Amino acid sequence: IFPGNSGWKKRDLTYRIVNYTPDMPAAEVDTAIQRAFQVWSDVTPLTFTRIYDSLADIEISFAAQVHNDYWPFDGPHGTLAHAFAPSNGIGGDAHFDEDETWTSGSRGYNLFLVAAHEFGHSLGLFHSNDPSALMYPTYHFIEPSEFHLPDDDVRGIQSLYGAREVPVQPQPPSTPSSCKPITFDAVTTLRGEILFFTNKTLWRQISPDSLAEHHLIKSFWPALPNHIQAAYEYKEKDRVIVFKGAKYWVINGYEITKDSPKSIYDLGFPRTVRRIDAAVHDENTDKTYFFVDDKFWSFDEEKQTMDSVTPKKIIDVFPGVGNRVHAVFQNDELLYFFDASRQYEFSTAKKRVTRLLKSNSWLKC
Amino acid sequence: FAAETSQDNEENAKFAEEYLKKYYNLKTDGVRQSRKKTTSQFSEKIREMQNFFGLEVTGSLDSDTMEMMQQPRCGFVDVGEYS
Repeated sequence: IFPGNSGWKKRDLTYRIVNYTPDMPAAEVDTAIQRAFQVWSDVTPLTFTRIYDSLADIEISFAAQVHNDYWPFDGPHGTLAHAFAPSNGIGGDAHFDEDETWTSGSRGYNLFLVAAHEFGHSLGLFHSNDPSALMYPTYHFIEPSEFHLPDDDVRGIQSLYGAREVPVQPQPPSTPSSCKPITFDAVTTLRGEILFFTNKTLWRQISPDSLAEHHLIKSFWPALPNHIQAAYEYKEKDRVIVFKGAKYWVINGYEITKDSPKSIYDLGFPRTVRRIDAAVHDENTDKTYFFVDDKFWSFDEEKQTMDSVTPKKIIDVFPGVGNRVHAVFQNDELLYFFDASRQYEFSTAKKRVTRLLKSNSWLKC
Repeated sequence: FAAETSQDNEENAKFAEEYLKKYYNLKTDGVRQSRKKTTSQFSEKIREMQNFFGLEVTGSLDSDTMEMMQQPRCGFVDVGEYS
């Protein structure tokens, strides 16, 4: 947080969208801004009301190069946006560089993600040096539907405004049917079982012909975070490694090791990598593959080092599984890649996709 | 950094100087300072940036540091006073 700036004294703030970018339909800008404020109102007593005709606490505008403040923008890329700490006048305002390409998706800079970060400044947060944090200075695309405010940011904003008195009503814990279309966060084997992670729960397939059990992740491993992002089993050492953000936890047998979590940078990732999308140890090649955006790294478990020939493009080595991998695991020498709702059975021997399946096919669907 | 730098090192140094001025309050307020002083301030600010991002703190413009500087980012400072 800003030294000497304890944030807004009031809890009910107003915002005004002063102008629009031509890159996106106005309705999509409205939605991105509204959802970006919701990221913060979900975890604090703050409320954000949009006004149209008078000065708001938080004025939102798109501008290029020099624009009525001391921080001119710099053209495409580089600086994407900036915002000002809580105070009167320009305080709280957020400016977005019109020379960037703004989007609701991943081609260009996702307005929801950048706005959520900038509104952190508007509310009194400084930058974080936790690579998993929203308030980390550099941009990193995350599917907005998968976005969850990281713990570091929750702690920061609640140190200013406290927690939300009336907790956001969690959806009634309806046990989702295992047969609805499902997007897995991560999939791994574990001593002959298969675990499918999604949000705060996991589906446990104990044997090929048993029905999958549904559990809360924390009922198995209280120390593991929810919304994990990747996991793989390394049978040689009877361990499963679970990833979230720039950290990983090692599960030996069924116990999380005392020295967990560790930093992914210890494995040899560059600092520009801030999360792992999927991971699998391939028994055929005895290599562990880490999938990040449209690339993958190959890791040698014996030497505990990254293979220097990577990173490589996913499509160059695993053609047909798409540009981005959500989850992956191995079964009977075949790799099973998951994207949003599909599953690709891939043969590393034949170097091609051998079957296209529904993502929940293992859950007897 | 050595004066006799190749063209792209010169450009990297210029890019880095702009970056450090924006986000790490590097002061080059136009007053001619001794090269020695400028260089040490420059290296000091690089160390500060490398420390913030968890890079190896070398004080010099290595490739990891340049790669991090080239990441699209927020225009807010990372450390130092905020006015």
